[in-house]
Amino acid sequence: MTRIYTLVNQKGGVGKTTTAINLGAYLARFGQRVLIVDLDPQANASSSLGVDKNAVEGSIYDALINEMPVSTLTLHNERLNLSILPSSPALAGAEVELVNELARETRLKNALDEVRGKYDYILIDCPPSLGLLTVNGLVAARDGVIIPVQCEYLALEGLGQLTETIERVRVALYPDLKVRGVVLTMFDSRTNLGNDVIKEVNRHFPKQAFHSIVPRNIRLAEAPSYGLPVAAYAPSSPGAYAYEMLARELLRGDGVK
Amino acid sequence: MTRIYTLVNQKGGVGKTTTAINLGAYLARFGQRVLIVDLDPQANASSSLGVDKNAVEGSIYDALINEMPVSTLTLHNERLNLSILPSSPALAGAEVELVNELARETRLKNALDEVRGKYDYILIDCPPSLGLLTVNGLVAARDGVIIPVQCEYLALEGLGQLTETIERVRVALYPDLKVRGVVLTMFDSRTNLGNDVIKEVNRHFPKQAFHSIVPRNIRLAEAPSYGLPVAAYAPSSPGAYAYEMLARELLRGDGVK
Ligand SMILES: Nc1ncnc2c1ncn2[C@@H]1O[C@H](COP(=O)(O)OP(=O)(O)OP(=O)(O)O)[C@@H](O)[C@H]1O
Ligand SMILES: Nc1ncnc2c1ncn2[C@@H]1O[C@H](COP(=O)(O)OP(=O)(O)OP(=O)(O)O)[C@@H](O)[C@H]1O
Ligand SMILES: [Mg+2]
Ligand SMILES: [Mg+2]
Repeated sequence: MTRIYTLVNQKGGVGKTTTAINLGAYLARFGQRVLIVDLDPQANASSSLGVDKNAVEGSIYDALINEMPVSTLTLHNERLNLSILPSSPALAGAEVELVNELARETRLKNALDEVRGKYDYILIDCPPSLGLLTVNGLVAARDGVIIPVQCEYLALEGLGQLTETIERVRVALYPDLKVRGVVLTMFDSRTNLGNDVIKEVNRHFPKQAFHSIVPRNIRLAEAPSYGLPVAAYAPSSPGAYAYEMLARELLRGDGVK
Repeated sequence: MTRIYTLVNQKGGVGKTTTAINLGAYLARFGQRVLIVDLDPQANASSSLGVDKNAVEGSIYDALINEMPVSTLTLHNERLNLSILPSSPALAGAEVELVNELARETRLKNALDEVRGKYDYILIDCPPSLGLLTVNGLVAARDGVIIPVQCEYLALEGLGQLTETIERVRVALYPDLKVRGVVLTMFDSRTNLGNDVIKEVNRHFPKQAFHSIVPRNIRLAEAPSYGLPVAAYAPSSPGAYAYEMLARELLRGDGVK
């Protein structure tokens, strides 16, 4: 029973990649077989795991455009017990190339069907926009979307547009699309911003915010430069603790273990 | 002699909006006539100046799609001595609507021709993507682009793609497109990340980084929730000082005063 969650929020820099990598790494530590899918042409998820986007032989571009099997494109990190379907610079052109293709919105969903039994969790990291790549991510989100929301004022502005887009995909492409939960990120207790954001998030997504809140913690920003998740880079940091709690909360809610 | 600069970087959350607003506010304090153009469907620049994107009568959407004169759409803030061409939710559909339009890449440039003599500086804030809206921003950047780069590892990944896109626009649409400068943002002296990023930026954009570096400062994140630039919200904060220095540096380099 593979669960597929998509990390989505068109606001930039809110912690989509950081959440995909670090939530994924803790799920893997808890014995789950995990695949991270990097749907962002910037390839931040790939580089967070030490993958050089310019050196990969195959990438998600080949799965979406050339319909190559995903199993031939994934890389496995033995040490982290994590797999990644990497991105590459070619993906930047995919949105334009897909426009006139058949089944352009369901390419990722169909591609992942091939590997479904192989993983317990598939986490899809999206770019900060609501174009065809993100729509592919929404249609592939079999078990729902996870929405990282930065605890800052400007991050609130986009929530209305995001819920509208989710509703449009639900009506036109995937009726069962649901919100699995909202992750509050970069929470800073020294300012009132965080508390104001939490109130607003509870208004937009009542009862859907995960209890685990991720604080602002510099170790989370340092870890990608070593190609490691924070669980391996700074396991006793506040950032690591928060993602460990989030992984436990997700597993509990999914009825695993 | 109106100078038009576009704030661009497809990496999300690096300080494009914060730089457009706060650089603009200090240029206005120094007596320049300033227009902020909000080219992001999230309308963060508009809300940072207290404009409600859902309540505006006309927006940049009308200038781009309905070819309404910009002068009929701008709002002027007397207290801040700043004008804004606001965004609206309708802009989210503009990228798709523009695809088959004539002169789709030069709509913004042509629209701004009407107000050129009215302002000394026009700063254009872009969304975190390299689609048609950002291309419009690049073509309209008469005097160059200003690239905010967050002093964190993941922000480095996208610099290569950005320079490629700038080069493609230069070849196909606007041969004089140049980089006016790179603004290093969210610099945190407690970690080596900042210094690593500075070295990389100097490699990608030799001698083009502004001397004024913007530190991470919570006041910059709080100011938008009051609809104020930091110059008005917390004028003696490190964030305010940095943007004041940046405005002075830009004016000096432009040979103004
Ligand atoms: N809780 C945190 N504390 C401190 N830094 C963080 C935290 N979460 C993420 N970061 C850092 O903030 C920056 C933005 O995070 P990240 O890149 O994960 O966001 P994103 O939503 O994926 O961005 P994009 O919209 O560009 O895809 C990165 O440099 C990351 O390392
Ligand atoms: N120097 C700084 N110190 C602290 N916070 C900052 C700083 N600069 C920006 N911020 C905050 O960081 C967040 C991201 O900044 P901002 O929204 O300006 O980036 P952006 O590049 O415009 O994002 P997007 O890609 O979504 O358009 C905002 O909440 C902003 O208030
Ligand atoms: Mg990301
Ligand atoms: Mg912005």
